Amino acid sequence: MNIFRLAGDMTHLLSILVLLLKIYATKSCSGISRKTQELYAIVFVARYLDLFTDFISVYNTFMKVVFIASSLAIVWCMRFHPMVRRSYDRELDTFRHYFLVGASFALALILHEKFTVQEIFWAFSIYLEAVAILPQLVLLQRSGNVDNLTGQYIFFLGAYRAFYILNWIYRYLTEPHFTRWIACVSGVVQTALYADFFYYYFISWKNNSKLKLPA
Amino acid sequence: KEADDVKDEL
Repeated sequence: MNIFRLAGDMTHLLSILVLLLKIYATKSCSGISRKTQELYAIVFVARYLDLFTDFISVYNTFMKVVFIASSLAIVWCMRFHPMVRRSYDRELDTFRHYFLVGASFALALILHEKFTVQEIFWAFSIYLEAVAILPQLVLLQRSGNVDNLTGQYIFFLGAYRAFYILNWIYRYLTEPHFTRWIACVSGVVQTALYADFFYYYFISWKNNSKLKLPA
Repeated sequence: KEADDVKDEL
């Protein structure tokens, strides 16, 4: 474990806590893409298949359980909680996210570290996570105004993978045989997808104005 | 499983 990876995990956890706060405090999920949340649930289930077979550390197991449980709870809330589901922007959240699932799985069948079920599902979860934010960014473009908690949620979600990139650079420099090309290239693509959001987020923060994404 | 197969990152 290094400081970059710890910062990344804590930022990722923070993004989930901010989203849970928004949904719990406002009893609303307006501005949140359910499709992106469903993709994240698939990402965590597919990535943590080793939850019961490989014990790394208490921290590792604890965080995996938190990520799986929170992503499933958020999807459940957005689908079945009477108050929350009413505020879902169904007509704005129209990205065909199943294409992302199919494409990521197809890519994982071609590009993986080992041709085993666990490795293919791991690569699939890495590719899917890189594009999982797309329905959310599309929804933001359509809904125009972004409430503070949603903006902070997306900011922390984007920042966490940027910390992971620093982690991979650090590990590459300090650990002789460390290579995680699939995760690293995918992580760079994932972070790049947030580039314009980060730009408008920074502008709104600098001008102390409401975050607006150009339609 | 070999050591390097185990994914120690989240």
